[in-house]
Amino acid sequence: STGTFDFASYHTIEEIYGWMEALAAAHPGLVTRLQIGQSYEKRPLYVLKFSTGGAGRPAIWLDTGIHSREWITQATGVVPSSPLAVQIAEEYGKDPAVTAILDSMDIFFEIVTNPDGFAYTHSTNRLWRKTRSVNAGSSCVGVDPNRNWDAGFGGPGSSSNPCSETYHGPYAHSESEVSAIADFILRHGNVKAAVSIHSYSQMLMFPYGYKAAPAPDRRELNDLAAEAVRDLAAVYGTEYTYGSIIDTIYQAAGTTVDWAYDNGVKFSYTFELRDTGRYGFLLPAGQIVPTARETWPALLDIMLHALEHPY
Amino acid sequence: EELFVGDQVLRAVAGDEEQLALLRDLGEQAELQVDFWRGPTKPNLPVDLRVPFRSLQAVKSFLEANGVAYSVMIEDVQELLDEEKKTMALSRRLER
Repeated sequence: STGTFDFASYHTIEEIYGWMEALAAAHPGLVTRLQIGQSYEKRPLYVLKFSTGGAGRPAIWLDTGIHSREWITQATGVVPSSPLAVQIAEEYGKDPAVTAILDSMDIFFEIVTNPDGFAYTHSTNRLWRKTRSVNAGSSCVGVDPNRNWDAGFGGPGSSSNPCSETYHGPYAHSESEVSAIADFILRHGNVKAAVSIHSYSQMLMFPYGYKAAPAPDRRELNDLAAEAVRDLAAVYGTEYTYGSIIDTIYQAAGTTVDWAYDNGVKFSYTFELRDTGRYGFLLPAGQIVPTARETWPALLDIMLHALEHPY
Repeated sequence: EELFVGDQVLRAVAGDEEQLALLRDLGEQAELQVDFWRGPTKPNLPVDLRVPFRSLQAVKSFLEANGVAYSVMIEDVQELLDEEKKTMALSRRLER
């Protein structure tokens, strides 16, 4: 049972991995814990698969915690009572939207996308952001896994300095945490939506980040983002901005969602979860459940749209 | 374990491109070890920077000297982290 897990608290990687196993055990036939690779320090990269069966189904990809210090994102991934993983598992057969999605599509959810960084934030440096790979010729460790994707790799908005927090790495997909996802999505071949969850500037963004040109699907992506942030705000009044990454926040090369979009995943988004203007990404644990609860309807909008607009 | 006693997170707002460039320069000064939580992107958008205790005076003086408006978002990062750790420990005891 997952009943003893305190969702209003932050947890270590061992606790989260144990919880993932328990969730799968509690929902046999619906939830599976898959390993898609391993991190630089050989930790397993686990993905929760939500599926009601059938081969070759279209799928939705979700990830949290690619920047390890943004604990609110991993926590949002495991919170119940509306969000996200538990909600998906427990609302199947009850909630019409969740049921409709899972009757036709699979959902893959990587909750601890940067496990080495996450473990390091618990043991040594709470504010660690990058991976933990050693950089040849430098005493500085780690690569920004959200600048390491093969989408405008090495361009503006990423750094070639290994000591920078936005170091793009020696080459695209040099980080096993990144290549595992890229390989998985490409091998799957039928991923229709991808949402990468970050913290903390209250934004919902879509491609592009590495270039100023509008995405070919800009209008549809923009309209869907507007709907999603409206539904998010309806929960607690949290106001999000939305738009392309480059217009909304800054030019950033080598990001997850640009890579996904360039590789055929039309509904590609990145969230920046809530910021009260007081804590940054160090949100007190009391805000985990509200954050997750308000994120859920927006996420559901994106997933439903992907279901109802096949391509 | 690395501690962040006395480190502050400042929220600065650059009024124009010139002030934005100054904030970027701040990040380039390796000895200050400024950690941008929200980077300098556009004028009038907040820029959040964690400043180690030992660099606080220099960074604040720099901002003031250049007329960059700022406020203190987090007074002491370590206090927040200690509170976080306490909450986690309490939660673990409750689970048992």
